[in-house]
Order: sequence, then structure tokens, then C-alpha cells
Amino acid sequence: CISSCPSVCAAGSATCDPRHNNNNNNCTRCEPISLELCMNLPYNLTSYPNFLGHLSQRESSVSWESSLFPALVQTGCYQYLMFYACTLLVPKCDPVSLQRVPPCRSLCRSAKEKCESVLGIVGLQWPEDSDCSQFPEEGGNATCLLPEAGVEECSPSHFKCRSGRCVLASKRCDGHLDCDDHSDEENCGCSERALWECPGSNVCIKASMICDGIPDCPLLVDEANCSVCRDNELSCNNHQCVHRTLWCDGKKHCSDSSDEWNCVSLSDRSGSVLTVYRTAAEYQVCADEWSHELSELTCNQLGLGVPSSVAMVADQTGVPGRRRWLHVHPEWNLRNGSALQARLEKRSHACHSRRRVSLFCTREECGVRPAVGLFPHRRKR
Amino acid sequence: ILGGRVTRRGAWPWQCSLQSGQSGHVCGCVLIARRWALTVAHCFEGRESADLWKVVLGLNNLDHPGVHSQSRGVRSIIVHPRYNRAVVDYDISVVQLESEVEETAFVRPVCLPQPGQLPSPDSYCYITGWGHMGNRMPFKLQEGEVRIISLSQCQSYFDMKTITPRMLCAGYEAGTVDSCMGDSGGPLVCEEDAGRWTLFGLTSWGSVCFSKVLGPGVYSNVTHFTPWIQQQIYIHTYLTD
Repeated sequence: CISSCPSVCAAGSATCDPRHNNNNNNCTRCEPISLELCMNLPYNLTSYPNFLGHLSQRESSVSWESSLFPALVQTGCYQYLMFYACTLLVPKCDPVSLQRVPPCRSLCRSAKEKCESVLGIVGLQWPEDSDCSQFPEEGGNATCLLPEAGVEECSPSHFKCRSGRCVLASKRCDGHLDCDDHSDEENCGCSERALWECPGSNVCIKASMICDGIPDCPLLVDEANCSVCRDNELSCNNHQCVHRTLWCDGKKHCSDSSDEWNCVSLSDRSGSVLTVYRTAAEYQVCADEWSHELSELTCNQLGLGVPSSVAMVADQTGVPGRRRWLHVHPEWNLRNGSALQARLEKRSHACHSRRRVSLFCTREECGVRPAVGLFPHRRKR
Repeated sequence: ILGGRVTRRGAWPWQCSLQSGQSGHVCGCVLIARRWALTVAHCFEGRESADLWKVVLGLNNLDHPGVHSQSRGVRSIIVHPRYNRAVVDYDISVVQLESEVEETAFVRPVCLPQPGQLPSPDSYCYITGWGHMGNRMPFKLQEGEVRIISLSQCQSYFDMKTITPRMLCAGYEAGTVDSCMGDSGGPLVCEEDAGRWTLFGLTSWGSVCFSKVLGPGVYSNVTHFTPWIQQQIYIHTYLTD
């Protein structure tokens, strides 16, 4: 490298990108290590390209070797494999000479001798660019790296078993014994991992997941007792309180819109009588002024396709005034894009015809591949 | 798709391509209604603005859209609120198109599964997409037949990530037929009675697909999300603030 870099190069200009073929392409510089895999090295500066030909830490992080070495570490084939891998992935940068410091040949040979055969078992090859003869012998003129006392055997994404073996951090406390001494399954309470334990089970969840409207614990206990609403209010799915008169009026009042969910259903034994849940009570829909467009809207809103048959069924209760009725709003057709419940209203009088709406829907065509015409008929050969 | 084959034109009329600016095809998607498509959440990482995207349907050759293709802008993107990019959990999003598609022999929606309806382990289903083939990216839509793998068996294949109930595994231990980069968001469909096809999975993640040694592909389990999908369509179609 030229003894002093041009200022544009030192500032990390794109002109110094080693992929650009210009006069600055020999210019190297030290940069802090950001590759998570190698954050626990006895050095913290690196320079690129590395010994595997990667041009940046970003390229290293998505490289084949970044997946390969951590997987291989778990086999316990060589105590200092991760250290060796990191000397290739993020070579030490000498802050004075700005030169990469390679691993010593003996470190390379030990790693290869002990771990190459393990890779062979699953049909994979040792990284091609890591020919040991390219690295200097220890004690020679050139400086090289060997593991010192205190070098971590496991990468930060691994858990170190008491025995010294490395297993992936995700294997810790997963209910399976991965360490030979079972130490990965010790002290696995939720609190030890800064998580909340679902009452009645050993499932752990983040504190932020409690009372957030999405059930995560068995029996939904993380969503229980989350809101205290007044008598005239109902609890939204996300535990807000909304006045019961606003429930199912066609406008959302809960921020998660749960006050407008499941407002319309087809009930009764036949599964066809239109029922609307309004102001926290069930209503039948009076058939007076009902129209085909409203049948279409209902089936569509329920996700059931298109209406196949509509009937106006006589109310059988026999007790006048017992049934709660909703009526078609006189201006229902001006409320474009609204849900059915927004197009109905309560009136003081009962339903004149005493007939309620009964509706069957047919699922719209789906999942059908093109007709045979597109495909040649099967011909016996 | 690795180990697949070129599809016949129009064979999978619900398959769509999610495209963005100069990049062109970024992910697969699946038409579930005239104005609604599904894809995975990770396709939108760092680019969640609807303006950036368009959905192309009725496509076979990415380079030659042809007369049967239809293109729609995206009105809104609804990413699952629990999407976790670290473990790729809840990897699903609903896409609202600017306008309805015209239903033709080449553009048709697929069926969603009923709540609780899952494909049986060891049954055979199909994956489709314009993703990497191992040696190159294809121009023509590819299809591959994959075997459904039980959750417990799938959990034994993967060390790095946890297989959650929101995921579904399909493929082969040897990775002979598998989805790959660029197939994300595309469909895993199974044939039901009367020749009807149901969407059970969306291509989500897997091991390095080129290696062909590291197990099956992992798909978002659409059955788990059916109520959420229906709720989103309802909210965005009918509700006002």
C-alpha cells in the first residue's frame, strides 16, 4: 500500500472500492469489526478484501463461509475453529501498517486437519481460498495470528456448554439436550431470560406481548383481565373500552376495529337467518324494503360469495314485541362502501310484515385451473 | 424452483409477480380475490410504500408478458403486525390492488383453506415461481411437486431457526425439489376434491437452496392466518374511521 492514502480514500470514498479499477485500489484502511459472528476476537479492527476474497463485511455476512463455520463449530471438531474462521473472514488490521495480519500456517493446518473430514461426511468441501501454504510460519519474519489465552471458542451467536463445546444460542433452553453435559437446558426459567412466564405453562413471552390483543399463551391467559370497562362499555380485542351503543354501527371505534367484527351472521338451525349484533344485542332484520343488492352485500361481507337464494320468513315467536328488529335505512344505497350494519337502523315500531330475512350464499369460484382445452388429452401410447 | 419444470401457459392462474421499479420481479404472490393478493411480509422489508409496487397476473414469461397478462398498482400493503424478521415468523402480508382484475382463464383466484384445514403429512402438493433454479434465474414460470412434512420432522432439520405453528414444511430431505430465492410469496397449493386447488402455504424461507443437502423448504401456514386475512379484507373494504 502506498504510505499515505489520498484523503478521498481515507474518507471511505467509493473511488477506493476495490472493485473499481483505478489508482487507489491498493489503498487499504482499518475499519471496526461489525460482523456479529466475530465480535469477540482479541482484536477489533479489520481490513478488506479478506482471505476468502470478500470485499466487505456485508459480503462476508451473507457468504457461504459465514453459514458453514458456525455450523461446523457445533461438531466440536477443533477448539479454535471459530477463531481461525474469523481470521479469514475479518482479518486483523495492523493500525500502523494498515496491513492484514494472516493466521499462522499451523493454525490453518490444525483447523483443516481436524474439521475437513467432518465436512466430507455431509458432502461439503473445505473453503477453496484457504490454502494453508499462503500463510506464514510462526516465528518467521512475517507476523501471524495464533490463539492466545482467553480466545473465545464460541462465537457470540453460540452458547458455550460447561464442557466447552459450542452449540447454537437458539438451542439454549429449547427443551432438547444439545450439550454433552446437558448444561444448555439448565436455568431455563423465563425470568432468567428476561421473559414473562404464561401462568399454568412454561411458555415464555416478551412483556410487550401481554395485553396487546394477540393471544400468545395457552388458554389466552396473556390477554385475560387486561381491561376494566364501565357497565355501558364493552372491551375491544385490544382492551380499549368503547360505549356499547357504538358497537356494530359501521364505523370503527376500537383502534383495532374489533367493535365492527362479527357483527353480521347467518344463524338459526338452517344457518340462513340474517342476524345482526348491534349495541351488544342480537337483532333480526325486517324483510320490508330488503333488496337483492343488500343480499349481495351480505354474502360478500361474510366472505361467502354470492346469494343463491333469499327468502322472507314469517316470525314464529307468536309474542308481539318480543323480537328485536333492525330496518333497512331509507338511504341505505347512499352509503357506498359501508358494511351492512351501517345500512340498517333501529325504529320505534316493530316490523310490519313480521317477516325476517333468510339468506343462502354460494362460494364464488376459486381454485379452478384452466379447462382441459389448454392441456392435450391423454393419449395411450 | 429447484428441480422443477416449465409450466404450461395459464396452468396456475393465481400465480402473480410482485414487481418494483427497475428491479422488476422481486417476489411471487397469489391472487385470492379480484382485488386481493397474498405474499410474504419479508418481501416488503425496507420498502413498505404501496407506490413502489405493482402486481402482474396472467404471466408465464417474465420477459414477454403477452396479451393475457394484467397489471395492477398496489393500493395498500398490510404486513402482519407480529412479523418477526429475525425468526421469519408471521411471514405474511395482504396486498390490496388498485382495481379489480378481470377474471379470465389465465387470471383466477385460488381457494383459501377453512380454519383448521391442513394438508396431510406425506401428501403431495405444488409450488410455483420465477425464483432461482440453482444455476440461473428462469424467464418462464416453474412448477415443482413437493411432499408435505410434519412439523416435528421439520423441526429436526433446522438448527438455526425455530419452526413455529405459523410455518409449514414441504420438500425433500435431499432438497431435490425446493423453492429458492425469488420464489418467496408464491403459492404452495394442494388439489382437493373435484379438482379444486387450495392455498396452504406461501414460500417463506429455507436453508441455502443451492446446496441441495439441507432439508425442505419452509412456508407460511396460510390456514393459521385465514381468519386474519378475512378480517383485513373486511376492514379495508367496509369500515371507515
